[in-house]
Amino acid sequence: MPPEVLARFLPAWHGIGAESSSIDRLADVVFQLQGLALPASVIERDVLSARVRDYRPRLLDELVSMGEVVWAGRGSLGQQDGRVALIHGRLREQLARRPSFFPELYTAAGGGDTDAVLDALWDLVWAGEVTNDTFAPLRA
Amino acid sequence: HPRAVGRWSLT
Repeated sequence: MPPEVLARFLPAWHGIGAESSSIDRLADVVFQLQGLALPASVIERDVLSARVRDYRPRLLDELVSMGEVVWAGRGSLGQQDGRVALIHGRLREQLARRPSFFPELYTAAGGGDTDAVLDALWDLVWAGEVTNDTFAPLRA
Repeated sequence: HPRAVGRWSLT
């Protein structure tokens, strides 16, 4: 893809300057970025506020308190900051209902990009929260 | 990531 085409495509794909300000819009943004480690100081100030109109911290608090979104640390950055990844809670909700094969998890996560769902699943694996009834995923 | 194997569950 030529650089100028990519430069036009990326902001639109990320919904930079989106008109929507709802909590559903925020959930979509988190789903798109889930598993990505970002400095905690940057997530709300630069990333979410550019993608959700009239972003307010209360919106994210609401999603976290509902269990829709989970945050996980990804290492410190000096004494005042650290990297954090937002993870959509739908995988956890599904696994809390019953052990599941991947297609069921993918559906529960809302579909979309398979790699994004896999990244989130493996975040949970490496966090020690999720396991598999075979050793095969680790061997592969 | 391998995915088509086994069943996933909470630890």
